[in-house]
Amino acid sequence: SLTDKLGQVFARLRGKGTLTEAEIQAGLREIRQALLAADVHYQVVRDLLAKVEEQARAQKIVQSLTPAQQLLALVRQEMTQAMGGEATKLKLSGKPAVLVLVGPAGSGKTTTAGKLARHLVRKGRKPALICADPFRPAAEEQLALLAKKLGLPFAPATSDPVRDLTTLAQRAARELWDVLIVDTPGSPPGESPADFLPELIQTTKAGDVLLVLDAMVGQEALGMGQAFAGCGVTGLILTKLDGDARGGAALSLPRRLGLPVLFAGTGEKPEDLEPFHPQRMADRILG
Amino acid sequence: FKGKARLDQDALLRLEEVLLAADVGPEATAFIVRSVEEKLAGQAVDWNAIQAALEETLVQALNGVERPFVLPREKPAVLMFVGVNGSGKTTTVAKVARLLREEGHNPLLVAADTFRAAAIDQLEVLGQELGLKVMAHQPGADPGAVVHDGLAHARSAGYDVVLVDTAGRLQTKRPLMEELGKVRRVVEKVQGRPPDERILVIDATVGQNALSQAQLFHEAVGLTSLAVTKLDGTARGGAVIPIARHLNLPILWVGVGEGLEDLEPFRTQEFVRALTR
Ligand SMILES: Nc1nc2c(ncn2[C@@H]2O[C@H](COP(=O)(O)OP(=O)(O)OP(=O)(O)O)[C@@H](O)[C@H]2O)c(=O)[nH]1
Ligand SMILES: Nc1nc2c(ncn2[C@@H]2O[C@H](COP(=O)(O)OP(=O)(O)OP(=O)(O)O)[C@@H](O)[C@H]2O)c(=O)[nH]1
Ligand SMILES: [Mg+2]
Ligand SMILES: [Mg+2]
Repeated sequence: SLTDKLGQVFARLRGKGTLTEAEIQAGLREIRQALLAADVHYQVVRDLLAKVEEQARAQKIVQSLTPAQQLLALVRQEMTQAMGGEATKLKLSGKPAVLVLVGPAGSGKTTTAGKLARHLVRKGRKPALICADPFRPAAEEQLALLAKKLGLPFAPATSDPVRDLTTLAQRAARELWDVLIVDTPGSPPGESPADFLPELIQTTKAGDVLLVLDAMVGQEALGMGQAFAGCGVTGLILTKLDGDARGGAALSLPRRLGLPVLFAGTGEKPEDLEPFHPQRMADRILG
Repeated sequence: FKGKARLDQDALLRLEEVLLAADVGPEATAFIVRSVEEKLAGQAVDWNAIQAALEETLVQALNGVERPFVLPREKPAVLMFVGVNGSGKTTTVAKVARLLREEGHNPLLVAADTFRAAAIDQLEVLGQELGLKVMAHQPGADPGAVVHDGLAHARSAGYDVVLVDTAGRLQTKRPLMEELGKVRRVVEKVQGRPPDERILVIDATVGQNALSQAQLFHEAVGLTSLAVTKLDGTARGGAVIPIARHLNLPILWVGVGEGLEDLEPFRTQEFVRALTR
């Protein structure tokens, strides 16, 4: 573990007094390796460790008894702060509220749509699941099956997504749906999403635009976040955290793009959605 | 002690960043940088020289990874596709089937993902698009049973290649990995040999988790090869370098788009050039 590695780096110095500059650098190098191996973006790693280095000197870490633990605590604190912020919630503004899921191919948008629907029902809402993915084979069937499983309404918006959503927003009033959860097509890595998406988000005045990313995504995560800039993303959902991917993207995007992580996907079933825990995520990334 | 060139700080940083940005990872990056320094010993070091040494190092690291796909002689051949959730297995199965049909073969698709919502529907739509038959049971059926029936049908009806699409699963889920081993044994029982190719489908956007995927799927079914998807867009797929260093598995194909024609054979030179640009 990183704690052990750092412990070894500093072990030789126990009782020796102050740490040398070279030793601080050695400690930071170990942490850098760990963060890069955890898929944190290399620029984020560089900026974060520069800040930690400053703090380490200011805090006179060299005089502490457990420099490894102190250094790690500084890093963990920086990370938790970047990922934490105020507990960000869904806005769910509008009548009906419109929540749109966007993201690269295969990240888990459709599955997450079902999870969010179940979550919102438990919060007393009346969501409807809307398929606005005209491209993927059997996309409608996939979401319709999830809706059926949850006993929730489903509607397609695939012939002309922008116009279909306008019609559905009016239908929502009659049907007493108070949230439309909109599933959209996956995009190639780093590329802008389907042409109709920014217009759909604008026309429906979607208050929540959630970027769904796979926890195993590597250095592409930042580029993916930037590719959706034209969609006005309001938050992030990180999926497949039930595996052993360290999930460095959870640090890169909040820190660089100011995007909060709202939920964690932890399995394939509708109940496998959890609130995001910054502290736990920091520990997971640090390994 | 092999001599090595001293790269200045800027060149070193730039070299590291090219590799890290491509998901090569910190360990393999350190190894590649050392190798570049050794190659440049006693030479004038400008960025062109570094680039050339870098490409050479990467080509060497990927030695043995380029292997053109040849359909085995014994009919039917069986190609089994495995991988984590969302990696692009179903789409790749359809792309490879199309390629084989173009080459005059007669492929049968087997929908052995009986778990995920509309997984069978998805493969059936693709099969229809290609005019190819899909063997399927109902959702929730035992994947081994679907594969067994698919093979029995292929052998009696004279198909020359069977492509098996399996459900996505995270490599750390032991019962799901054991299920894959069971599917392999079903094929062994019917064919008298394991699937001719056991292909791990890896998403090019995956970071350092790719090695864990390769190692654990290899333990579960004995992989013979890889397919790397989503190499269109900005992803460079550098995570295959650690896999090559540890397992040296060939990469048969790369996926370069969502269309059924968007499949190319893996070419080391092209891959390396795209990675280092
Ligand atoms: N283990 C696990 N699997 C997940 C999770 N979220 C989604 N999946 C699986 O990931 C795969 C892809 O999920 P989808 O919901 O189809 O992904 P998508 O983003 O809609 O894909 P496209 O529409 O093709 O872009 C499926 O096998 C899901 O069951 C998760 O949190 N954990
Ligand atoms: N841009 C791009 N998208 C791809 C490529 N290969 C697959 N996809 C997309 O990735 C998404 C997931 O593909 P699937 O074939 O459903 O992946 P899978 O591994 O079968 O997913 P599960 O069965 O749910 O585990 C779909 O939106 C595909 O269109 C590729 O080479 N490039
Ligand atoms: Mg989808
Ligand atoms: Mg599939």
